[in-house]
Amino acid sequence: RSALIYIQELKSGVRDTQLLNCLESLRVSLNNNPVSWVQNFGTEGLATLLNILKGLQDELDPPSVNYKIQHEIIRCLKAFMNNTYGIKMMLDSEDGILLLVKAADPSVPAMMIDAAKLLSAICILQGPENIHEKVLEAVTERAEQKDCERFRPLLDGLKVEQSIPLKVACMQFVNALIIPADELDFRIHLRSEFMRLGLSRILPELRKIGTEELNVQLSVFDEHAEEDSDDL
Amino acid sequence: EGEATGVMDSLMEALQSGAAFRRK
Repeated sequence: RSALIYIQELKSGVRDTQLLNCLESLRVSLNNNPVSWVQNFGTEGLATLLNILKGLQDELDPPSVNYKIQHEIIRCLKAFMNNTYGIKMMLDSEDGILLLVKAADPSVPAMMIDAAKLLSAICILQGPENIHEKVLEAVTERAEQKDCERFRPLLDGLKVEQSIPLKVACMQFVNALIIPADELDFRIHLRSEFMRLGLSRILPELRKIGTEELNVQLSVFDEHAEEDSDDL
Repeated sequence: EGEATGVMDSLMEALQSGAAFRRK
């Protein structure tokens, strides 16, 4: 199927299992075709995906297939963004980052893992503009919509009852939100905001788990906190 | 076609290993 056929199918209003099947097939195509194929899918394809994601996120009392579809769109976005063209298109989109932040929802742990990893990668992108701040702004905007503290969803993803892969993804996102900040004062401010919100109580629990992937993120957190504290 | 692919994969790998956070 060509990129254009996918766009037509996505725009045709297919729903539920048919939509899920279409997205699964699209993800394979985005992953396995050359970048020229992704470029053909282009801004129109991206806008269509984001539009569907937005509609699903806004649905009240959604059926469980809704979350499967949302998750599959996140996977498609990752495949779309696996090249510099796709990243640029996503960053240029009006609400792409905000929609990813909304998808980082601890009540849908599998989707949150992928969304948080994608957002972490966006935070560390090198670019002329400060992309890390854009992510932080989207996190703040989402919190204002939900009327909660901006890092609450991340702290909820780190709670005792959550899976280890989710904890790793959240701890990675915590690091990706703090470390790329240019100013020492700002990094210290962000770190203390996390700590005040409950990270200081959660960290000892996370250290007890002892898996390699989690330990990497905990060491990164500790080392940077120590360096910043020394610099201060 | 001169366009790099695997950009996200590389970034995610660097995040997972901690390499992305090493001071330059």
